[in-house]
Amino acid sequence: ASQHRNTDSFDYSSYHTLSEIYSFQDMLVAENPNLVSKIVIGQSYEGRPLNVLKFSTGGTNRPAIWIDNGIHSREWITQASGIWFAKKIVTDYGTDPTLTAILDNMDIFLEMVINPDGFYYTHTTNRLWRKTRKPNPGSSCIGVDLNRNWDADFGGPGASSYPCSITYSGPSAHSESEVKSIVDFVKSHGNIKAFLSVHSYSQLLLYPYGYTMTPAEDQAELDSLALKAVTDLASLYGTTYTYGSFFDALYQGSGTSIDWAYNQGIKYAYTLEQRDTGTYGFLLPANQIIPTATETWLALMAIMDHTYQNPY
Amino acid sequence: KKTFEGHQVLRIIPKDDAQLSLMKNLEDMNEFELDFWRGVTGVSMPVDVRVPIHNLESVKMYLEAQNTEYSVMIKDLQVLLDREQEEMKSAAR
Repeated sequence: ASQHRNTDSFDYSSYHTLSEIYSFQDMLVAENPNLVSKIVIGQSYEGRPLNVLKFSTGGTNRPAIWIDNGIHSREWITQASGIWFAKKIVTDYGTDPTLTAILDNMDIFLEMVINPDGFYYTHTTNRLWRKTRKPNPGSSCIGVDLNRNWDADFGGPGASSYPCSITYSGPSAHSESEVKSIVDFVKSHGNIKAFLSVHSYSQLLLYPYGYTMTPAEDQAELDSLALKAVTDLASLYGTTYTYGSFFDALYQGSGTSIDWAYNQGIKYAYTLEQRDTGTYGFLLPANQIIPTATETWLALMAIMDHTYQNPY
Repeated sequence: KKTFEGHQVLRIIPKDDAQLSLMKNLEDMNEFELDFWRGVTGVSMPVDVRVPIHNLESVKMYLEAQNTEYSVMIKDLQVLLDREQEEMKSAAR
């Protein structure tokens, strides 16, 4: 049981266990029944629920924004930010005109912990675990890199077919339930207009493609929006982001979530790499959770608002 | 619970294509048991890599032999992990 009584007394400036995050989600739903609901889109390999919070003010199958955190389990700042984002949405709805306008017309789906098995493992056994916890037949090495498992040039350059690699793609596209559940959800929804994946820690904002140097059809718009997003982000604490296509700004990577999303017709597909400034890496101190989440939110808001203002 | 006493995270900034190539080779070397926190991207872009204590000397010698400069980003990983655990316990209390 969580020691927190409600989401107002929840400690957003600390890292939390998976059970505490699940409790937080249930509290937020209970406190905001007309705005927040919980959807279980599937189960992880070890049987944990894949919870998605839906923020909706009504309507049927409205255009929607997808946000996910924690695909790489050791990037704790991302799951912690996801908690903060959820509270921010319910706090700002009705007071912040931009978010209010978005939510009056669109839904937001937030998956705070894409990889719950890996996250649990980082708390119990190995703080630096990145992949899932699914055994690989014929290998003593465990787990798949969920951000190489998507059907977007699956198994191509920038992913590994070696199960011991931290970028192991898995045996086939969407072989992992954590990915397949999102794929099924997004496809069945059919009206997702932005797909935002939150990572850490190299201060990047990336758009498709990762698997090819060929520019995305919407590259000019994606690039211009990325500039707006990183400018808004930097306005708070001066945190500088580099932006560009995944291929150009980072490296070639195949099988990534945003490339899959973009190829599904979701134009506004971005990966954010949250801060560190080259001191702590994956071990960002807890006192930086709120500043990091706050600045990240500005970038997310820029993209969400643009998505709302530019229907397609 | 796995611990990381003495593990260091090194920050390496390749200065030219030759050093970039060297970094890529390092990524493929399984014998050093390296964990790349920030992978190899391009010249002048930082590469952060966790090195187990038992391979620290070898890795540093390898880098120095290739005239590749590095700095120690995290001196002892377990110290940071212990601090993180203590903060979590303290917050829970």
